[in-house]
Formats: sequence, structure tokens, C-alpha cells
Amino acid sequence: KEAVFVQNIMIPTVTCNIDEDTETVARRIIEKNVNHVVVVDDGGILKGIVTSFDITKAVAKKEEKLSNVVTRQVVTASPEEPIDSCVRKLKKHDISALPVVDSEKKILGIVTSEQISRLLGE
Amino acid sequence: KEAVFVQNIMIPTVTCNIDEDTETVARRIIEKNVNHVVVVDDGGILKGIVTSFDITKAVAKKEEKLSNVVTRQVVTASPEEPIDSCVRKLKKHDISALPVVDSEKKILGIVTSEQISRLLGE
Ligand SMILES: C[S@@+](CC[C@H](N)C(=O)[O-])C[C@H]1O[C@@H](n2cnc3c(N)ncnc32)[C@H](O)[C@@H]1O
Ligand SMILES: C[S@@+](CC[C@H](N)C(=O)[O-])C[C@H]1O[C@@H](n2cnc3c(N)ncnc32)[C@H](O)[C@@H]1O
Repeated sequence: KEAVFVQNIMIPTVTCNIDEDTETVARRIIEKNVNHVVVVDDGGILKGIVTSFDITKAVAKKEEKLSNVVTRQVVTASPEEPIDSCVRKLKKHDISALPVVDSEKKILGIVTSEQISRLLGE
Repeated sequence: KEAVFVQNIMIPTVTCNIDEDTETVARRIIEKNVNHVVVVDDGGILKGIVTSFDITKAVAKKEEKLSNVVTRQVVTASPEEPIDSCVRKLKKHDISALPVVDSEKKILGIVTSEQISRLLGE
């Protein structure tokens, strides 16, 4: 098995801004057919993450504001990071995606357990 | 690499009944910390699947009834199925979990891309 790195399997991110409302983000998740939306500022810098799990939490807790469901402390990956390191991070935090950032926290892409699992189907 | 089969990595399912409402299922997703809920009848037979993606769809489309967001045509796996076959099914249908059933469609567990990706971290 050749070593695989994040840059080989990362995909483009679907993003939103912290000022958008929950319903708008929910529509984007459905239109783009993804489960993870990365929250960025106007310079493309990582500010948080919102997933379909968080939208579900908003339904369960009757929460309206996006800023109350966004996760701010985001676990990330770097492009040169090996896949086995990502898998350990995903397992440790019980999450299924890692936004990929550069040294200034600028968003470069996202790596998901869906993409990682596909390495086993080849 | 030893061959790995569904029965080696499948986990217990969180289930619901088609008569429950969307908010109750959303609360169960949050309480159990999962993204997939399997819809079963009183005999434990597979009837559909509801995910946090579907609850997000209910928010995006202002849909109240669970029966209008449940996916009825479910792609499944069997306990003796090899993992690479599951990965191809997940990719083909753009989904991230396969309920595991016996020949009578009785629910035995679920296999997710999260569990499959963990095989690469060992
Ligand atoms: C703890 S997981 C539990 C459910 C399931 N394992 C999953 O991955 O969706 C759900 C929570 O993780 C958060 N989350 C997802 N990816 C994350 C990441 N890279 N860093 C920090 N939190 C993340 C989401 O915002 C959500 O509140
Ligand atoms: C097509 S996926 C797209 C988003 C993302 N790839 C994911 O897996 O959540 C979302 C839809 O797939 C459906 N789904 C999930 N697992 C399924 C399965 N095993 N068989 C059929 N449909 C499934 C859900 O009910 C949901 O409506």
C-alpha cells in the first residue's frame, strides 16, 4: 500500500458565513448534497463548521440562530498529512470530516470519512 | 491485508417507527450521537432509513411529517459481505451507511463509512 496524503483525496468545501440563517445553510446542504459546511470569513479563513448533525440539533432543541449551532473549535488537517493520522483524529473526536487548512487557517478543501473509506474499494 | 467482512465491523443500529414525528427522531439522533436511524416495524423488519441529511431536508423544505422525509428504497449489506463490496455500493449511491439485514430483511446492525475508514488507521 503506497502512502496516501490528504492532498490526494481532499475535495472542495461548501462554505457559509456566520451571519447566514439556519434555513439557508440547510438548503445549501441539500442543494450541494453534502453533510459538512465550513464557516469562513470574507477572507476565506476558517471560523467554524456546521453539519447536518448540527441542523438536526437545531430541530431537536428548537434553536433558530446559526451562531448557536456552529462548532467553533474545529479539528483540521494539513495537505501533507498522511491518511492514517486523519483516521486517528476522526476516531478520537467522533467526527467524520476534517477541513484542510494552510498555516494561516485559510480553507484549502475538506477530507471526509466517505472519501477515506473509498481507498478500500479499489 | 486480511479480508474484512461486514460482520467484523458492523455496529448496533438506532431505530425508529414510521409513526414517530420528525422532532422525536431528531432528538434521538442527537442523544445517541449518530447520523443514521433505521426505520423498522414492530417485528424488527427494515422499512426505511432517516438520516441527519433528511432532517436537514425537512428544515430546508419546511416539511413536518416523518413519512415524507424517510427513504424507503434502502441499499443494504449482508453480514458475510466483504468490505470492498460495501465501499463500491456506498460510492455508487453516494451514501455513507448500509443497514445489515438477514434474508428476511430483519435488522442485524449497520456499517458506516466512519467504521470502514477506521480500518486505515490501524
Ligand atoms: C461529535 S459528531 C457526532 C456525530 C457523528 N459522529 C458525526 O460525525 O456527525 C457531531 C458534531 O461534530 C462536529 N464536527 C464535525 N466535524 C468537526 C471537526 N472537524 N472539528 C470539530 N467539530 C466537528 C459537528 O459540528 C457536530 O456538532
Ligand atoms: C444521497 S445521500 C447524500 C449526502 C451524503 N453523501 C450522505 O451520505 O449523507 C443522502 C440521502 O441518502 C439516503 N440514504 C442514506 N443511507 C441510505 C441507504 N443505505 N440506502 C438508501 N438511501 C440511503 C438518506 O436517506 C438521504 O436522503
